[in-house]
Amino acid sequence: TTFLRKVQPTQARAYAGGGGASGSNGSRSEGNSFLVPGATVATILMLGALHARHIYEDKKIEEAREKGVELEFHPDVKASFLRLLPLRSISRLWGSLTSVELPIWLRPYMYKAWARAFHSNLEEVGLPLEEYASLREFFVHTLKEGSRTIDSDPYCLVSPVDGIVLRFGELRGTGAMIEQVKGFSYSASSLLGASSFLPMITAEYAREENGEEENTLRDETKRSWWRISLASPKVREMASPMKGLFYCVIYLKPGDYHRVHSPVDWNVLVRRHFTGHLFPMNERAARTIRNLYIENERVVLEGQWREGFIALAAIGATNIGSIELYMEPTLRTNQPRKKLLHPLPPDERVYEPEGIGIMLKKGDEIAGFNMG
Amino acid sequence: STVVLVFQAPISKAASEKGNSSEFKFCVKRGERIRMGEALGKWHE
Repeated sequence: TTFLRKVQPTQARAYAGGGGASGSNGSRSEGNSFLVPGATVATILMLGALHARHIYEDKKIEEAREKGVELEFHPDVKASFLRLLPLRSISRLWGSLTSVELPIWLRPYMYKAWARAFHSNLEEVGLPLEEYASLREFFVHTLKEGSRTIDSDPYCLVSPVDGIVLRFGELRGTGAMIEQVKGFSYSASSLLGASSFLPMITAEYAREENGEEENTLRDETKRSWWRISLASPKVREMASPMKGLFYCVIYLKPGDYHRVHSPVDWNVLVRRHFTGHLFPMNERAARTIRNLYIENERVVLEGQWREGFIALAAIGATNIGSIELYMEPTLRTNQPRKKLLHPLPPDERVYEPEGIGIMLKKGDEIAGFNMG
Repeated sequence: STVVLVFQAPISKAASEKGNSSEFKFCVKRGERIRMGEALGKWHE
């Protein structure tokens, strides 16, 4: 970047100078114009390679879907090999490369190439392309006013992101298993954390289903205030209509808008940050890497909405490794790991004020996925 | 990157007893593209 800054004024002087010196200056500036920073070349090459792979994989998945074939879990050597790679370091390197400030003249070309490769819609980008200094900045762009309409139906829950709906359904029984792909599932409590309120709810739900009597108040003295905040409405609502527990998994492709919005009006009571691997998150990875969703680094927000419990987990990947929480700008994700062998417990933060947490409205921006 | 939502929503008691609960209904299909702000699921009082 420093080099480019030096080159451009030199070029400008060369063109402005003209006269007898124009011959020698002209040839020097012509030579300089071919000097593109290494990072940019690497990025362009990577875009080409990713685009080719993207087209190939999309075609294969589309063909499988047309034939009615459901993806099945099938671990392979490539997935095992991924575990040996320093994916977190690669992710941070990728983040550094894409943070390189691009010359203004190059920005539109670069972002148009990205949009072409990953099917992004440039018409809805919030600012003129020249104003995004780096690919990383462009990647997490805002939207133009009015390019999304938030469904205002009070009895509806909206999508927090742009993406592809991979899985959805109802969690039944005490296991509360979410299907990764056909033949392999993971538990919702592993995804959200052992201290999540979710297991208690599922247990209650299971007991309610069986019509058994229960005493949910007996352990309340041992619970923290936010657990009580979540539990109390449940206790109060024993006679009211029953509640089921549902889930939805949405995958964001690289070309998608990468900010996360609030799906409903809710109070965020607690945040959990799990450090972990940064495996790729595409459909191939989902059917070859065991426990993909609970091994990757993620940020979980848990709280309460009018119908009870709600949690949102934002899961990182190799290329999009860090998650930025707008309500907590000091949170840093995708940092070098201190302990490689033993997984660390999640870093948990309870939001103040007690019992209320942070109130969000449907459609409010919550978080952004950053490159690297 | 991926986002997973886990949430409680109303179900009808009668339907639940039959093992096929759902006051809340998803209005999406698997593999479908969805945009931020579009309805994922709806229910009625």
